[in-house]
Amino acid sequence: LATSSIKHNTLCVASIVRYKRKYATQMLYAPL
Amino acid sequence: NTPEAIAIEQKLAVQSIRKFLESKTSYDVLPVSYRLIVMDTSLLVKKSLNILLQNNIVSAPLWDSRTSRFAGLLTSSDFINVIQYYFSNPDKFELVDKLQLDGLRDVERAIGVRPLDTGSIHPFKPLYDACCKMLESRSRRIPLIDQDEETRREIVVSVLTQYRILKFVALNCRETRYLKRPIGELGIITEGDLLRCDMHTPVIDVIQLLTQGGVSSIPIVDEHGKLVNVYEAVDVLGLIKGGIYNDLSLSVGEALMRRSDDFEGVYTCTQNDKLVTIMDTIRKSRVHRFFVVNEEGYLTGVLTLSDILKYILFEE
Amino acid sequence: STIAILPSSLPQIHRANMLAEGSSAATKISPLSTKKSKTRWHFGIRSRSYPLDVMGEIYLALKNLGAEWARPSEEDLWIIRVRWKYDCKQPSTDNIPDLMKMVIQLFQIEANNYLVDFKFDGWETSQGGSATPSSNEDEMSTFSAYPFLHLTTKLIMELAVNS
Repeated sequence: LATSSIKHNTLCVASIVRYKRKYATQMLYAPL
Repeated sequence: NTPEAIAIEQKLAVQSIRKFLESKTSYDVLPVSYRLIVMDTSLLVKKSLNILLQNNIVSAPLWDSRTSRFAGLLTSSDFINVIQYYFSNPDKFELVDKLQLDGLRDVERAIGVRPLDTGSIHPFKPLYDACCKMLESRSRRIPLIDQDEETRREIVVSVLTQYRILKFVALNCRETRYLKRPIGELGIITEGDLLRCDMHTPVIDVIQLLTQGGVSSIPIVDEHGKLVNVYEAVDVLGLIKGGIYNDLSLSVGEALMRRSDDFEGVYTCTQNDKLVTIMDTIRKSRVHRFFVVNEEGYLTGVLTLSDILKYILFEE
Repeated sequence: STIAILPSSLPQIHRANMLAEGSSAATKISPLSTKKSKTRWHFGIRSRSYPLDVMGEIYLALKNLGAEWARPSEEDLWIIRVRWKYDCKQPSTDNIPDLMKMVIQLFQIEANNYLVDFKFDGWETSQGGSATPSSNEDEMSTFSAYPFLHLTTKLIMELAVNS
């Protein structure tokens, strides 16, 4: 899991997922 | 190079490009490695705006963590709706300031606009089908949705845009070099009395024109009808950055000064241009429409990516 | 080709034209900054607290969030095997697994510098059965990270709020 610094009460987490033969860095922004 | 030969070559080239679109899937358009920014619907609208601007994007899929489902796309239309709601209800600033992304549907109902149906498609369906679905839904982008193997929940794999698809064609179809008929002959330019404004038109009126016309840009002409600039739907994001709605009283000329300095400029062409050079420009630059002008620079029409895609999919 | 970029639409020229026109607001309006503050990414979350305190914080946060965990054995005090009921409003039919498993592990980067790593560890159904026998790690290729990402944001927020 990758995390960003919490800024303006918002947190972003991400993980790199293989989709078939390609790689998606799925990032989710959520409020604190 | 007789006109007949050029016409036959163009017809064969369009049919070949169509076969290419039928033979590829949306998955093929995806880079080997890419990122997808998704927002939780409990985020504040003004926070989501900062996230789009910070990441240099104009749209993002939404995810509802309570239902664990994809909740549609956030686009500039949503911000236009919020602006129109606030402009009609200036006393509701508190509500607008605290508005969450899952409240955007209520705003649509409050101002009486239809939700933007973006549809969706499986990544392994033919690219041709994704194009047709996108054109049906009047949206300029289409989410690619698959299902998680274990939980059978939706996965947003990516979002394809008309620009990305035409760029994929321009990069991979050598047949584009045979599209040598003047676009004025193809009947694909939107001409006649285009919605337009001048530099002093209040920006809120221009925003109303965007909604009224269901278009994503409004040309700005001088007193003689010469094209001088364009106000685009995505310019709205910069107008209300930080959740400040004071600038709605600006003229469109003043509002355009919010554009960042790396804006590439408005692309123009004439009736005599050909799709071969139009596609080459799409291959090299981030261009989303071409305003058609005559020799003196007077506005005569517009050629959008939808017009080009429709021609490739359905004409000839 | 007569494809061109309209000179008067370039930001610098538009600005000059507006200022030349003497528009009062024009002097006050600045363009959006092009430099985007780069998001700084970390692996997991960092901590300089005493390792056992970190573990205590995590167990407390998991408890507050209603998660369960396997009793740690002596040799892997620094690993927590979590099972978390994913209560979402979707009608949970029995064959859709709703218990997410996660492995949380404390690593030492250097003296007084620790990292808490979160890793997705598959699904289970409430009835205790293990999830539909998903193809092994290598074949499973349609995996949605969003439920996992969502639960980690809740845990990180609980830790941030508690600390």
